[in-house]
Amino acid sequence: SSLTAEQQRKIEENRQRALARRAERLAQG
Amino acid sequence: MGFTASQRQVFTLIKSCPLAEGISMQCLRNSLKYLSFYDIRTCLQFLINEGHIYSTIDDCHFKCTN
Repeated sequence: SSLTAEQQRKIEENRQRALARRAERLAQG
Repeated sequence: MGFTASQRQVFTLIKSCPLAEGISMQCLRNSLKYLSFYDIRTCLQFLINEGHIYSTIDDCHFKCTN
């Protein structure tokens, strides 16, 4: 399925937020 | 990664989905019939909180971060 530019932007934004959360959790041990 | 069996199964399914929008909640439910809707939601919430997965086009589609 093809995604709109807005959907792709939203997915990337959510991915970056999740990566930051993962890094935060790892830092907390 | 310290997952329970259910969390690992949910994570593995999400990770294996090749779709750009990720796997849908409906697909997870169809593939994990032995887990209740509540159990799946609980696993998803844990994986989101830990940054292992994220929602994509809406709150019912998910992809993993790695």
